[in-house]
Amino acid sequence: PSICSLPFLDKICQKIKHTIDYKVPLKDFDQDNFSDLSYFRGYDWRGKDCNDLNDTVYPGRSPRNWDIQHDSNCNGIWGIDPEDGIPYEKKFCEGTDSKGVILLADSAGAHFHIPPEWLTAETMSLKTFSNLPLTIFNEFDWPQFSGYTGFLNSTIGGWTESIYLHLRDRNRCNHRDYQSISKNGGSSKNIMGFIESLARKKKLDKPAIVIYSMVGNDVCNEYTDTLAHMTSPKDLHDDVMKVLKYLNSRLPDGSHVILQGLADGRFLWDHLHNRYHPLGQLNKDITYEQLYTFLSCIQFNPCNGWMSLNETLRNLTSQRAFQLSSVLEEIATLKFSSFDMLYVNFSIAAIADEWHKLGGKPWQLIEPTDGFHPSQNALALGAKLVWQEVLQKWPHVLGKPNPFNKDIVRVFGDQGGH
Amino acid sequence: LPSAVTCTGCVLLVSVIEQLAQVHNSTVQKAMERLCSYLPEHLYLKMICQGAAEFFGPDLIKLFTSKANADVVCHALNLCRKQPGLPYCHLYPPPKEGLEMSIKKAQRIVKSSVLLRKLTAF
Repeated sequence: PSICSLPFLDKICQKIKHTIDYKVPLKDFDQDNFSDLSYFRGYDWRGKDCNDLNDTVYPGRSPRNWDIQHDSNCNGIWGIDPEDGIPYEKKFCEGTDSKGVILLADSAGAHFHIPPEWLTAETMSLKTFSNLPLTIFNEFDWPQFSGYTGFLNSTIGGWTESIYLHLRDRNRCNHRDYQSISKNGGSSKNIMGFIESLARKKKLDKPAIVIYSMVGNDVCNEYTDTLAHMTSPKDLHDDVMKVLKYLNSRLPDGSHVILQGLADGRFLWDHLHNRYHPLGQLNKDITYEQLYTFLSCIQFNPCNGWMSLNETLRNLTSQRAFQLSSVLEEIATLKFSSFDMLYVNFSIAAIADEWHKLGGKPWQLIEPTDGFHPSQNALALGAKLVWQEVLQKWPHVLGKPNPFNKDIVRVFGDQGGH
Repeated sequence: LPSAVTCTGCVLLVSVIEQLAQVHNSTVQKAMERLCSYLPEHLYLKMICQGAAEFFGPDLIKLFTSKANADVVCHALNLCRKQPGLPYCHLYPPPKEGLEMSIKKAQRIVKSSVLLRKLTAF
Protein backbone atom coordinates (compact mmCIF):
# COMPACT_ATOMS: atom_id res chain seq x y z
CA PRO A 1 0.00 0.00 0.00
CA SER A 2 2.78 2.46 0.79
CA ILE A 3 4.43 1.88 -2.60
CA CYS A 4 1.10 2.44 -4.35
CA SER A 5 0.57 5.74 -2.58
CA LEU A 6 3.42 7.20 -4.65
CA PRO A 7 1.75 9.44 -7.27
CA PHE A 8 3.59 8.01 -10.29
CA LEU A 9 2.62 4.44 -9.31
CA ASP A 10 -0.99 5.20 -8.48
CA LYS A 11 -2.44 4.39 -11.92
CA ILE A 12 -0.50 1.19 -12.52
CA CYS A 13 -1.40 0.00 -9.01
CA GLN A 14 -5.08 0.62 -9.74
CA LYS A 15 -4.78 -1.29 -13.02
CA ILE A 16 -3.09 -4.24 -11.31
CA LYS A 17 -5.72 -4.22 -8.55
CA HIS A 18 -8.47 -4.24 -11.19
CA THR A 19 -6.79 -7.18 -12.91
CA ILE A 20 -6.48 -9.14 -9.69
CA ASP A 21 -9.98 -8.31 -8.43
CA TYR A 22 -11.88 -8.88 -11.66
CA LYS A 23 -9.61 -11.51 -13.30
CA VAL A 24 -9.28 -9.59 -16.57
CA PRO A 25 -6.06 -8.97 -18.53
CA LEU A 26 -3.92 -6.01 -17.52
CA LYS A 27 -2.90 -5.21 -21.09
CA ASP A 28 -6.04 -5.23 -23.20
CA PHE A 29 -6.23 -2.18 -25.45
CA ASP A 30 -9.43 -3.19 -27.22
CA GLN A 31 -11.14 -4.31 -23.98
CA ASP A 32 -12.25 -7.67 -25.38
CA ASN A 33 -10.84 -9.53 -22.36
CA PHE A 34 -8.09 -11.15 -24.44
CA SER A 35 -4.48 -10.02 -24.47
CA ASP A 36 -1.21 -10.48 -26.32
CA LEU A 37 0.76 -10.34 -23.05
CA SER A 38 1.18 -13.72 -21.37
CA TYR A 39 1.05 -12.84 -17.68
CA PHE A 40 -1.28 -10.59 -15.65
CA ARG A 41 -4.29 -12.63 -16.76
CA GLY A 42 -3.11 -12.56 -20.39
CA TYR A 43 -2.65 -15.52 -22.71
CA ASP A 44 -1.39 -17.83 -20.00
CA TRP A 45 -5.01 -17.65 -18.88
CA ARG A 46 -7.00 -17.28 -22.10
CA GLY A 47 -6.20 -17.58 -25.79
CA LYS A 48 -3.81 -15.04 -27.24
CA ASP A 49 -5.42 -12.04 -28.88
CA CYS A 50 -4.07 -11.86 -32.44
CA ASN A 51 -5.16 -8.21 -32.74
CA ASP A 52 -5.33 -6.26 -29.49
CA LEU A 53 -6.50 -3.11 -31.27
CA ASN A 54 -9.70 -4.59 -32.66
CA ASP A 55 -12.43 -5.85 -30.33
CA THR A 56 -14.06 -7.88 -33.09
CA VAL A 57 -10.96 -10.08 -33.26
CA TYR A 58 -10.48 -12.60 -30.43
CA PRO A 59 -10.26 -16.36 -29.86
CA GLY A 60 -13.51 -18.29 -29.82
CA ARG A 61 -15.66 -16.15 -32.08
CA SER A 62 -17.44 -17.52 -35.10
CA PRO A 63 -15.39 -16.51 -38.15
CA ARG A 64 -16.28 -13.23 -39.76
CA ASN A 65 -16.89 -13.60 -43.50
CA TRP A 66 -15.03 -16.93 -43.28
CA ASP A 67 -11.87 -15.06 -42.35
CA ILE A 68 -11.09 -14.31 -45.95
CA GLN A 69 -9.22 -11.10 -45.12
CA HIS A 70 -7.84 -11.81 -41.68
CA ASP A 71 -8.02 -14.30 -38.80
CA SER A 72 -10.99 -12.98 -36.79
CA ASN A 73 -10.98 -15.87 -34.25
CA CYS A 74 -7.21 -16.17 -33.87
CA ASN A 75 -7.19 -19.90 -34.63
CA GLY A 76 -4.48 -19.41 -37.23
CA ILE A 77 -6.75 -20.33 -40.16
CA TRP A 78 -7.57 -17.63 -42.69
CA GLY A 79 -7.37 -16.68 -46.39
CA ILE A 80 -8.53 -18.41 -49.56
CA ASP A 81 -7.26 -21.61 -51.10
CA PRO A 82 -5.86 -20.43 -54.47
CA GLU A 83 -6.64 -23.78 -56.07
CA ASP A 84 -10.41 -23.69 -55.67
CA GLY A 85 -11.12 -20.22 -54.32
CA ILE A 86 -12.79 -21.55 -51.15
CA PRO A 87 -11.90 -19.79 -47.87
CA TYR A 88 -9.79 -22.09 -45.68
CA GLU A 89 -11.92 -21.43 -42.60
CA LYS A 90 -15.02 -22.60 -44.51
CA LYS A 91 -13.22 -25.54 -46.07
CA PHE A 92 -11.59 -26.84 -42.87
CA CYS A 93 -13.92 -25.72 -40.07
CA GLU A 94 -17.49 -25.40 -41.34
CA GLY A 95 -19.73 -28.01 -39.74
CA THR A 96 -16.92 -29.46 -37.63
CA ASP A 97 -18.65 -28.53 -34.38
CA SER A 98 -15.67 -26.52 -33.16
CA LYS A 99 -15.84 -25.16 -29.60
CA GLY A 100 -13.74 -23.85 -26.76
CA VAL A 101 -12.95 -24.73 -23.16
CA ILE A 102 -13.85 -22.39 -20.31
CA LEU A 103 -12.76 -23.26 -16.81
CA LEU A 104 -14.46 -21.87 -13.70
CA ALA A 105 -12.23 -22.96 -10.89
CA ASP A 106 -10.21 -22.51 -7.73
CA SER A 107 -6.46 -22.64 -7.17
CA ALA A 108 -6.32 -26.34 -8.03
CA GLY A 109 -7.79 -25.59 -11.47
CA ALA A 110 -5.55 -22.56 -11.92
CA HIS A 111 -2.62 -24.77 -10.87
CA PHE A 112 -1.21 -23.10 -7.78
CA HIS A 113 2.45 -24.02 -7.44
CA ILE A 114 5.38 -22.71 -5.43
CA PRO A 115 8.58 -24.28 -6.77
CA PRO A 116 10.15 -26.42 -4.03
CA GLU A 117 13.59 -25.37 -5.35
CA TRP A 118 12.96 -21.99 -3.76
CA LEU A 119 13.20 -23.67 -0.37
CA THR A 120 15.98 -26.14 -1.10
CA ALA A 121 19.31 -24.65 -0.06
CA GLU A 122 21.33 -27.60 -1.35
CA THR A 123 20.39 -27.05 -5.00
CA MET A 124 19.86 -23.28 -4.97
CA SER A 125 21.61 -21.44 -7.80
CA LEU A 126 21.39 -18.40 -10.05
CA LYS A 127 18.69 -20.19 -12.08
CA THR A 128 16.48 -21.02 -9.10
CA PHE A 129 14.54 -17.77 -8.88
CA SER A 130 14.54 -16.85 -12.58
CA ASN A 131 10.80 -17.61 -12.72
CA LEU A 132 9.95 -15.59 -9.60
CA PRO A 133 8.72 -12.41 -11.38
CA LEU A 134 6.47 -14.40 -13.75
CA THR A 135 5.14 -16.37 -10.79
CA ILE A 136 4.24 -13.17 -8.97
CA PHE A 137 2.57 -11.72 -12.10
CA ASN A 138 0.50 -14.91 -12.43
CA GLU A 139 -0.60 -14.95 -8.77
CA PHE A 140 1.49 -18.09 -8.09
CA ASP A 141 -0.67 -20.00 -10.59
CA TRP A 142 0.51 -21.85 -13.69
CA PRO A 143 -2.60 -22.15 -15.90
CA GLN A 144 -0.37 -22.60 -18.96
CA PHE A 145 0.50 -26.10 -17.64
CA SER A 146 -2.83 -26.95 -15.97
CA GLY A 147 -5.01 -29.98 -16.62
CA TYR A 148 -7.82 -27.87 -18.06
CA THR A 149 -6.33 -25.04 -20.12
CA GLY A 150 -2.64 -26.01 -20.20
CA PHE A 151 -0.98 -25.51 -23.60
CA LEU A 152 2.77 -25.24 -22.94
CA ASN A 153 5.18 -28.05 -22.16
CA SER A 154 5.69 -28.07 -18.42
CA THR A 155 8.87 -26.49 -17.11
CA ILE A 156 8.02 -27.40 -13.52
CA GLY A 157 8.38 -31.17 -13.78
CA GLY A 158 6.02 -33.80 -15.14
CA TRP A 159 4.18 -33.21 -18.40
CA THR A 160 1.29 -31.11 -19.67
CA GLU A 161 -1.94 -32.81 -20.61
CA SER A 162 -5.14 -30.79 -20.70
CA ILE A 163 -8.75 -30.85 -21.81
CA TYR A 164 -7.93 -27.91 -24.09
CA LEU A 165 -5.03 -29.72 -25.77
CA HIS A 166 -7.15 -32.84 -26.28
CA LEU A 167 -9.95 -30.74 -27.76
CA ARG A 168 -7.47 -28.93 -30.01
CA ASP A 169 -5.98 -32.22 -31.17
CA ARG A 170 -9.49 -33.40 -31.96
CA ASN A 171 -10.27 -30.32 -33.99
CA ARG A 172 -7.52 -27.86 -34.93
CA CYS A 173 -10.20 -25.20 -35.50
CA ASN A 174 -10.36 -24.96 -31.68
CA HIS A 175 -6.81 -23.55 -31.56
CA ARG A 176 -6.45 -20.84 -28.87
CA ASP A 177 -10.06 -21.21 -27.70
CA TYR A 178 -9.50 -21.55 -23.95
CA GLN A 179 -10.22 -19.44 -20.87
CA SER A 180 -9.23 -20.07 -17.29
CA ILE A 181 -11.59 -18.05 -15.13
CA SER A 182 -10.14 -19.25 -11.89
CA LYS A 183 -9.03 -17.78 -8.62
CA ASN A 184 -7.02 -18.85 -5.61
CA GLY A 185 -9.63 -19.36 -2.90
CA GLY A 186 -12.41 -19.70 -5.47
CA SER A 187 -15.57 -21.47 -4.34
CA SER A 188 -19.32 -21.53 -4.93
CA LYS A 189 -19.53 -18.70 -2.41
CA ASN A 190 -17.44 -16.19 -4.33
CA ILE A 191 -17.59 -17.29 -7.96
CA MET A 192 -20.22 -14.69 -8.86
CA GLY A 193 -17.61 -12.09 -7.97
CA PHE A 194 -15.36 -13.01 -10.88
CA ILE A 195 -17.47 -14.98 -13.37
CA GLU A 196 -18.24 -11.78 -15.26
CA SER A 197 -14.75 -11.80 -16.70
CA LEU A 198 -15.90 -14.75 -18.83
CA ALA A 199 -15.64 -13.64 -22.44
CA ARG A 200 -18.30 -15.30 -24.58
CA LYS A 201 -20.91 -13.60 -26.71
CA LYS A 202 -24.11 -15.56 -27.03
CA LYS A 203 -24.82 -14.65 -30.64
CA LEU A 204 -21.34 -14.11 -32.05
CA ASP A 205 -19.17 -16.84 -30.57
CA LYS A 206 -18.77 -20.59 -30.86
CA PRO A 207 -20.30 -22.91 -28.25
CA ALA A 208 -18.14 -23.78 -25.26
CA ILE A 209 -17.50 -26.58 -22.84
CA VAL A 210 -17.59 -24.93 -19.43
CA ILE A 211 -15.99 -26.89 -16.61
CA TYR A 212 -17.08 -25.91 -13.11
CA SER A 213 -14.34 -27.28 -10.89
CA MET A 214 -14.35 -26.00 -7.32
CA VAL A 215 -12.79 -29.01 -5.66
CA GLY A 216 -12.03 -27.88 -2.15
CA ASN A 217 -12.79 -24.41 -0.86
CA ASP A 218 -16.41 -25.13 -0.03
CA VAL A 219 -15.15 -27.38 2.75
CA CYS A 220 -11.70 -25.86 3.23
CA ASN A 221 -11.15 -22.78 5.33
CA GLU A 222 -8.69 -21.44 7.88
CA TYR A 223 -11.16 -21.14 10.77
CA THR A 224 -10.63 -23.05 14.00
CA ASP A 225 -14.30 -24.07 13.94
CA THR A 226 -13.88 -25.16 10.34
CA LEU A 227 -17.07 -27.26 10.15
CA ALA A 228 -19.23 -24.25 10.96
CA HIS A 229 -17.74 -22.33 8.02
CA MET A 230 -18.21 -25.01 5.35
CA THR A 231 -20.76 -24.45 2.58
CA SER A 232 -24.07 -26.16 3.30
CA PRO A 233 -25.70 -28.32 0.60
CA LYS A 234 -28.53 -25.80 0.31
CA ASP A 235 -26.18 -22.84 -0.11
CA LEU A 236 -24.18 -24.75 -2.71
CA HIS A 237 -27.35 -25.56 -4.60
CA ASP A 238 -28.48 -21.92 -4.59
CA ASP A 239 -25.08 -20.56 -5.57
CA VAL A 240 -24.50 -23.04 -8.39
CA MET A 241 -27.98 -22.34 -9.74
CA LYS A 242 -27.07 -18.63 -9.88
CA VAL A 243 -23.93 -19.54 -11.83
CA LEU A 244 -25.90 -21.70 -14.24
CA LYS A 245 -28.53 -19.02 -14.81
CA TYR A 246 -25.73 -16.57 -15.55
CA LEU A 247 -24.08 -19.04 -17.94
CA ASN A 248 -27.40 -19.60 -19.65
CA SER A 249 -27.58 -15.90 -20.40
CA ARG A 250 -24.01 -15.78 -21.75
CA LEU A 251 -23.23 -19.06 -23.50
CA PRO A 252 -24.02 -19.66 -27.16
CA ASP A 253 -26.60 -22.38 -27.81
CA GLY A 254 -25.17 -25.88 -28.06
CA SER A 255 -22.73 -25.37 -25.21
CA HIS A 256 -22.06 -27.90 -22.45
CA VAL A 257 -21.41 -27.53 -18.73
CA ILE A 258 -19.40 -30.13 -16.84
CA LEU A 259 -19.85 -30.01 -13.08
CA GLN A 260 -16.93 -31.60 -11.27
CA GLY A 261 -17.30 -32.98 -7.76
CA LEU A 262 -15.12 -32.14 -4.79
CA ALA A 263 -11.90 -33.97 -3.95
CA ASP A 264 -11.52 -36.34 -1.02
CA GLY A 265 -8.71 -34.52 0.76
CA ARG A 266 -7.97 -37.30 3.24
CA PHE A 267 -5.43 -38.31 0.63
CA LEU A 268 -3.26 -35.40 1.81
CA TRP A 269 -2.82 -36.56 5.38
CA ASP A 270 -2.72 -40.24 4.49
CA HIS A 271 0.19 -39.85 2.10
CA LEU A 272 2.09 -36.87 3.46
CA HIS A 273 1.88 -36.52 7.21
CA ASN A 274 5.04 -38.45 8.03
CA ARG A 275 7.06 -37.31 5.03
CA TYR A 276 9.60 -34.50 5.13
CA HIS A 277 8.70 -31.09 3.74
CA PRO A 278 11.30 -29.61 1.29
CA LEU A 279 12.44 -27.32 4.12
CA GLY A 280 12.97 -30.32 6.37
CA GLN A 281 14.86 -32.49 3.88
CA LEU A 282 18.34 -31.26 4.84
CA ASN A 283 18.16 -31.93 8.57
CA LYS A 284 15.18 -34.29 8.60
CA ASP A 285 13.37 -32.01 11.01
CA ILE A 286 10.12 -30.79 9.41
CA THR A 287 7.33 -33.17 8.43
CA TYR A 288 4.02 -32.21 6.84
CA GLU A 289 2.33 -32.97 10.15
CA GLN A 290 4.44 -30.22 11.71
CA LEU A 291 3.71 -27.90 8.78
CA TYR A 292 -0.05 -28.42 9.08
CA THR A 293 0.06 -27.87 12.85
CA PHE A 294 2.11 -24.70 12.45
CA LEU A 295 -0.24 -23.31 9.79
CA SER A 296 -3.27 -24.08 11.95
CA CYS A 297 -1.62 -22.43 14.94
CA ILE A 298 -1.02 -19.16 13.08
CA GLN A 299 -4.49 -19.45 11.52
CA PHE A 300 -3.08 -19.72 8.01
CA ASN A 301 -4.01 -23.32 7.26
CA PRO A 302 -5.93 -23.33 3.96
CA CYS A 303 -7.81 -26.45 4.99
CA ASN A 304 -8.18 -27.04 8.69
CA GLY A 305 -10.55 -29.92 7.98
CA TRP A 306 -8.21 -32.10 5.95
CA MET A 307 -4.79 -30.77 6.96
CA SER A 308 -5.42 -31.79 10.53
CA LEU A 309 -4.17 -34.30 13.08
CA ASN A 310 -7.77 -35.02 14.01
CA GLU A 311 -8.99 -38.07 12.07
CA THR A 312 -12.64 -37.48 13.00
CA LEU A 313 -12.41 -33.97 11.60
CA ARG A 314 -10.83 -35.23 8.40
CA ASN A 315 -13.65 -37.76 8.00
CA LEU A 316 -16.33 -35.15 8.67
CA THR A 317 -14.77 -32.86 6.08
CA SER A 318 -14.89 -35.65 3.50
CA GLN A 319 -18.47 -36.39 4.49
CA ARG A 320 -19.45 -32.80 3.70
CA ALA A 321 -17.49 -32.92 0.45
CA PHE A 322 -19.44 -36.02 -0.60
CA GLN A 323 -22.72 -34.30 0.26
CA LEU A 324 -21.77 -31.29 -1.85
CA SER A 325 -20.69 -33.51 -4.75
CA SER A 326 -24.09 -35.22 -4.58
CA VAL A 327 -25.77 -31.82 -4.90
CA LEU A 328 -23.72 -31.10 -8.02
CA GLU A 329 -24.57 -34.51 -9.44
CA GLU A 330 -28.26 -33.82 -8.89
CA ILE A 331 -28.05 -30.36 -10.45
CA ALA A 332 -26.40 -31.91 -13.52
CA THR A 333 -29.72 -33.60 -14.36
CA LEU A 334 -31.41 -30.23 -14.96
CA LYS A 335 -31.96 -28.72 -18.41
CA PHE A 336 -31.01 -25.27 -19.64
CA SER A 337 -31.77 -23.75 -23.02
CA SER A 338 -28.17 -22.90 -23.96
CA PHE A 339 -26.39 -25.98 -22.68
CA ASP A 340 -26.68 -29.52 -21.45
CA MET A 341 -24.95 -30.70 -18.29
CA LEU A 342 -22.99 -33.63 -17.03
CA TYR A 343 -21.22 -34.55 -13.83
CA VAL A 344 -17.73 -35.98 -13.35
CA ASN A 345 -15.85 -36.88 -10.17
CA PHE A 346 -12.55 -35.41 -9.07
CA SER A 347 -11.18 -38.76 -8.05
CA ILE A 348 -7.72 -38.50 -6.61
CA ALA A 349 -7.91 -42.25 -5.95
CA ALA A 350 -8.41 -42.96 -9.67
CA ILE A 351 -5.56 -40.57 -10.48
CA ALA A 352 -3.37 -42.40 -7.95
CA ASP A 353 -4.22 -45.75 -9.61
CA GLU A 354 -3.12 -44.38 -12.98
CA TRP A 355 0.02 -42.93 -11.43
CA HIS A 356 0.76 -46.25 -9.75
CA LYS A 357 0.59 -47.97 -13.15
CA LEU A 358 3.30 -45.56 -14.32
CA GLY A 359 5.43 -46.48 -11.32
CA GLY A 360 4.71 -43.33 -9.31
CA LYS A 361 4.08 -42.87 -5.61
CA PRO A 362 0.91 -41.24 -4.21
CA TRP A 363 2.78 -38.40 -2.49
CA GLN A 364 4.07 -37.23 -5.86
CA LEU A 365 0.51 -36.20 -6.71
CA ILE A 366 0.55 -33.40 -4.12
CA GLU A 367 2.34 -30.08 -4.37
CA PRO A 368 5.45 -30.45 -2.19
CA THR A 369 5.67 -26.86 -0.95
CA ASP A 370 2.13 -26.35 0.30
CA GLY A 371 1.19 -30.02 0.87
CA PHE A 372 -2.31 -29.20 -0.34
CA HIS A 373 -2.75 -28.68 -4.08
CA PRO A 374 -2.67 -31.31 -6.85
CA SER A 375 0.73 -31.48 -8.55
CA GLN A 376 1.56 -31.23 -12.24
CA ASN A 377 1.41 -35.04 -12.52
CA ALA A 378 -1.98 -35.18 -10.79
CA LEU A 379 -3.48 -32.50 -13.02
CA ALA A 380 -2.19 -34.12 -16.21
CA LEU A 381 -3.56 -37.53 -15.21
CA GLY A 382 -6.80 -35.94 -14.01
CA ALA A 383 -7.24 -34.36 -17.46
CA LYS A 384 -6.66 -37.72 -19.11
CA LEU A 385 -9.29 -39.39 -16.93
CA VAL A 386 -11.90 -36.68 -17.42
CA TRP A 387 -11.29 -36.68 -21.17
CA GLN A 388 -11.64 -40.45 -21.36
CA GLU A 389 -14.81 -40.43 -19.28
CA VAL A 390 -16.48 -37.74 -21.36
CA LEU A 391 -15.36 -39.38 -24.58
CA GLN A 392 -16.82 -42.69 -23.47
CA LYS A 393 -20.09 -41.51 -21.93
CA TRP A 394 -20.91 -38.25 -23.74
CA PRO A 395 -18.90 -38.13 -27.01
CA HIS A 396 -21.27 -35.53 -28.50
CA VAL A 397 -19.87 -33.00 -26.02
CA LEU A 398 -16.43 -33.15 -27.61
CA GLY A 399 -17.61 -33.12 -31.22
CA LYS A 400 -16.33 -35.41 -33.94
CA PRO A 401 -12.65 -35.46 -34.91
CA ASN A 402 -11.99 -32.95 -37.66
CA PRO A 403 -11.04 -34.85 -40.85
CA PHE A 404 -9.12 -31.77 -42.04
CA ASN A 405 -6.68 -31.62 -39.13
CA LYS A 406 -3.75 -32.80 -41.26
CA ASP A 407 -4.61 -30.30 -43.98
CA ILE A 408 -4.73 -27.48 -41.43
CA VAL A 409 -1.27 -28.43 -40.17
CA ARG A 410 0.03 -28.76 -43.72
CA VAL A 411 -1.20 -25.31 -44.72
CA PHE A 412 -0.88 -23.37 -41.46
CA GLY A 413 1.88 -25.17 -39.57
CA ASP A 414 1.62 -24.43 -35.85
CA GLN A 415 -1.23 -21.96 -36.55
CA GLY A 416 0.78 -19.08 -35.15
CA GLY A 417 1.60 -20.95 -31.94
CA HIS A 418 0.04 -19.99 -28.67
CA LEU B 1 -3.98 -12.67 7.65
CA PRO B 2 -1.13 -10.14 7.26
CA SER B 3 0.48 -11.30 10.50
CA ALA B 4 0.20 -14.95 9.42
CA VAL B 5 1.79 -14.12 6.06
CA THR B 6 4.58 -12.19 7.81
CA CYS B 7 5.22 -15.03 10.23
CA THR B 8 5.21 -17.72 7.52
CA GLY B 9 7.44 -15.61 5.28
CA CYS B 10 9.86 -14.97 8.12
CA VAL B 11 10.14 -18.62 9.14
CA LEU B 12 10.66 -19.73 5.53
CA LEU B 13 13.26 -17.08 4.74
CA VAL B 14 15.21 -17.50 7.97
CA SER B 15 15.19 -21.28 7.44
CA VAL B 16 16.56 -20.91 3.92
CA ILE B 17 19.31 -18.53 5.12
CA GLU B 18 20.21 -20.88 7.94
CA GLN B 19 20.36 -23.85 5.58
CA LEU B 20 22.38 -21.95 2.98
CA ALA B 21 24.95 -21.15 5.69
CA GLN B 22 24.98 -24.81 6.69
CA VAL B 23 25.28 -26.19 3.14
CA HIS B 24 28.08 -23.81 2.15
CA ASN B 25 29.69 -23.84 5.59
CA SER B 26 29.58 -20.05 5.59
CA THR B 27 28.53 -17.25 7.90
CA VAL B 28 24.96 -15.98 8.06
CA GLN B 29 26.15 -12.75 6.49
CA LYS B 30 27.54 -14.65 3.49
CA ALA B 31 24.40 -16.79 3.28
CA MET B 32 22.22 -13.68 3.06
CA GLU B 33 24.48 -12.24 0.38
CA ARG B 34 24.31 -15.54 -1.49
CA LEU B 35 20.52 -15.66 -1.35
CA CYS B 36 20.25 -12.09 -2.63
CA SER B 37 22.70 -12.84 -5.44
CA TYR B 38 20.41 -15.63 -6.66
CA LEU B 39 17.45 -13.27 -7.05
CA PRO B 40 16.71 -11.61 -10.40
CA GLU B 41 17.00 -7.84 -10.88
CA HIS B 42 13.35 -7.68 -12.05
CA LEU B 43 10.90 -5.91 -9.74
CA TYR B 44 13.93 -4.74 -7.75
CA LEU B 45 13.89 -8.15 -6.08
CA LYS B 46 17.66 -8.21 -5.64
CA MET B 47 17.69 -4.66 -4.31
CA ILE B 48 14.86 -5.38 -1.86
CA CYS B 49 16.69 -8.49 -0.67
CA GLN B 50 19.92 -6.57 -0.14
CA GLY B 51 18.04 -3.85 1.73
CA ALA B 52 16.36 -6.44 3.94
CA ALA B 53 19.70 -8.17 4.57
CA GLU B 54 21.20 -4.88 5.65
CA PHE B 55 18.19 -4.14 7.85
CA PHE B 56 17.81 -7.55 9.52
CA GLY B 57 21.40 -8.75 9.15
CA PRO B 58 22.92 -7.57 12.45
CA ASP B 59 20.11 -9.05 14.55
CA LEU B 60 20.03 -12.28 12.57
CA ILE B 61 23.76 -12.75 13.06
CA LYS B 62 23.43 -12.24 16.83
CA LEU B 63 20.51 -14.66 17.02
CA PHE B 64 22.12 -17.35 14.90
CA THR B 65 25.27 -17.10 16.97
CA SER B 66 23.15 -18.01 19.99
CA LYS B 67 21.89 -21.09 18.08
CA ALA B 68 18.32 -19.79 17.72
CA ASN B 69 16.21 -21.60 15.13
CA ALA B 70 13.84 -19.92 12.68
CA ASP B 71 10.83 -20.07 15.04
CA VAL B 72 12.79 -18.45 17.83
CA VAL B 73 14.28 -15.79 15.52
CA CYS B 74 10.88 -14.78 14.13
CA HIS B 75 9.28 -14.59 17.57
CA ALA B 76 12.23 -12.61 18.92
CA LEU B 77 11.90 -10.14 16.04
CA ASN B 78 8.14 -9.88 16.66
CA LEU B 79 7.42 -11.12 13.13
CA CYS B 80 5.56 -14.05 14.68
CA ARG B 81 3.24 -13.11 17.51
CA LYS B 82 1.95 -15.26 20.32
CA GLN B 83 -1.81 -15.01 20.76
CA PRO B 84 -2.85 -14.32 24.37
CA GLY B 85 -3.71 -17.54 26.17
CA LEU B 86 -2.34 -19.72 23.38
CA PRO B 87 1.04 -21.43 23.10
CA TYR B 88 3.83 -20.23 20.81
CA CYS B 89 3.41 -21.45 17.23
CA HIS B 90 6.41 -23.32 15.88
CA LEU B 91 7.41 -25.19 12.73
CA TYR B 92 10.53 -26.87 14.11
CA PRO B 93 10.68 -29.19 17.09
CA PRO B 94 11.09 -26.98 20.20
CA PRO B 95 14.68 -26.47 21.45
CA LYS B 96 15.84 -28.59 24.39
CA GLU B 97 15.52 -25.72 26.86
CA GLY B 98 11.91 -25.12 25.74
CA LEU B 99 10.49 -22.74 23.18
CA GLU B 100 9.39 -20.06 25.64
CA MET B 101 12.76 -19.98 27.36
CA SER B 102 14.61 -19.81 24.04
CA ILE B 103 12.42 -17.00 22.77
CA LYS B 104 12.88 -14.99 25.97
CA LYS B 105 16.64 -15.52 25.74
CA ALA B 106 16.60 -14.41 22.11
CA GLN B 107 14.49 -11.38 22.96
CA ARG B 108 17.11 -10.35 25.51
CA ILE B 109 19.81 -10.63 22.84
CA VAL B 110 18.01 -8.25 20.48
CA LYS B 111 16.57 -6.08 23.27
CA SER B 112 18.66 -3.08 22.34
CA SER B 113 18.07 -3.58 18.63
CA VAL B 114 17.10 -0.49 16.64
CA LEU B 115 15.33 -2.77 14.17
CA LEU B 116 13.16 -4.29 16.86
CA ARG B 117 12.14 -0.90 18.14
CA LYS B 118 11.14 0.12 14.63
CA LEU B 119 9.23 -3.11 14.03
CA THR B 120 7.41 -2.84 17.34
CA ALA B 121 6.49 0.77 16.61
CA PHE B 122 5.27 -0.28 13.14
